[in-house]
Amino acid sequence: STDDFVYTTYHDLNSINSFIDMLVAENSNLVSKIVIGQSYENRPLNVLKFSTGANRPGIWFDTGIHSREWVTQASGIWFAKKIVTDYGRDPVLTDILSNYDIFLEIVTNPDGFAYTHSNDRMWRKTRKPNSGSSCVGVDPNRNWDAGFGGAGSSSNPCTETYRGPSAHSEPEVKAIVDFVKSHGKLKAFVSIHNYSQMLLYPYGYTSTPAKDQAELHELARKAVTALQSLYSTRYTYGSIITTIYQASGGTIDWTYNQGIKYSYTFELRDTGRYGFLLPADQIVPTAEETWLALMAIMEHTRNNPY
Amino acid sequence: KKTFEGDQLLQITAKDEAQISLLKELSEQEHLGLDFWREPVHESLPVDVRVPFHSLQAVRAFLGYNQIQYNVMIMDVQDLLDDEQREMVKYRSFPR
Repeated sequence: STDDFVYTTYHDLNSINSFIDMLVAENSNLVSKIVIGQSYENRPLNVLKFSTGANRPGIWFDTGIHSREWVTQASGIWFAKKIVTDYGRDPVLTDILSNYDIFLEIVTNPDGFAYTHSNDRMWRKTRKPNSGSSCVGVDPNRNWDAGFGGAGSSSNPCTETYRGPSAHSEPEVKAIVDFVKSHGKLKAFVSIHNYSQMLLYPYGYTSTPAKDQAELHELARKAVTALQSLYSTRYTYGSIITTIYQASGGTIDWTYNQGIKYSYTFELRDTGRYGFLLPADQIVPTAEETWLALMAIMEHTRNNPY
Repeated sequence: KKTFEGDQLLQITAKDEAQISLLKELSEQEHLGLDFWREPVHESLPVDVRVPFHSLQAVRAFLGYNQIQYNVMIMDVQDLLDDEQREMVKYRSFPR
C-alpha cells in the first residue's frame, strides 16, 4: 500500500507508476488517474486528479520535466500522498478541494526519466531524435510558445537548452498544452524543478513585467516565508529574467499568457553542494517545506477568484 | 550505461563581468564536454559545472590562469551515484 511505500528513497518509473495506481485504488473517492497523452517512446503521460465534485476550476502541479532532477519527482510522490492524507483533516486543504480540483503530473518527462535510470543519470531533455543531428532530445522547458526561439534558448540540438524545431513539438509539452486549453479553468499552475532554491514567476523571455507582477511578487514572498518557516532554507524569488536569466519558451510564461494568473516555477533544494544528486534523506524535508509554499499559493488562489 | 568516474562538480565564483565572459567562452568549448548545472550569467550567481575527468586538468588550468575562484563541490560524481544506487537497491529489497 502507499502507507508502506518508501518516501525516503528514489524510485524508478515502474515503481512510481505502481504508486500512482495504488493511490488511486486506495482513494477512489478522491483520486483518479487521467492519461493526457503519450511520450515520444509511447509511455503514458499520467496525471493524478484530486477531485470532490464536477465542473471545478483547477490547480496544476508538475514535477520532473527535466528528467535528472530526481528530487522533484520524489517530492511529487510525497505531495500526492500528502493530499490524500490531509484531505478531511486539514481544514484549509479540505476547503480548497471543496472548490478546486488539483492536478499533479509526477513524471512529466517519462522517457527522459527512464533514461536517467538506465543509461545516463545526467539526462535532462526528452528522447526524441533530431533530424540531421546525432544529438537526441529537446529541452521541454524551452519548447513552449512563449517567445519561442528567442534569447535564452539554443538552436543547437547538442546543447542542454535546445528548444526543438517548433513550439510544442514535444509530445510531453503538447499534451499539457492541449490539457490546459481543453480544461479552460485552471487558475494556478506550478511547475517544479530543482535546484538553486528559487520561486519564480513570469516572465523569462521578456523584461517587460507581467501585468500582475505586484501580486505575484507579494504571493511569492508569502509562499517563501511559509516554506522557510520549517527549516529556514534560504530562498530567493522574483521574475525569471531578473532572478536567474533570460529563458525563452518556458512553461509558465506560456501558462501566464493563457490567462493562468498564478503561474510559478520552483527550483527546490540545494545550492550546489549536491546539485542534481541530492541525497535521498533530503527528499522528505524538501517536499515538506515546498508543500507549505504550495499551500500558500493554493490558499491565495482560493481566496482571490478571478 | 554512462559512468561518471572521476568527474567533478566545481562551483565557480566569478568576481566581475569579465570573468563571466571568460566562463561563457569556456562553456562554448564543446570538446571539453562540460555540463553546466548553473550557467554563467551574473557575478552574483555561482556557476556549477560538472567537469569530465578528461577535461579536469584543462579546466583547472584555465580557471587558475584567469584567477577565477572555485571550489570542488563533488569530488567524484560516480561515488555519489554509487551511493544513490546502493540506497535504492536497499529499499527495493524491503518487503512491501
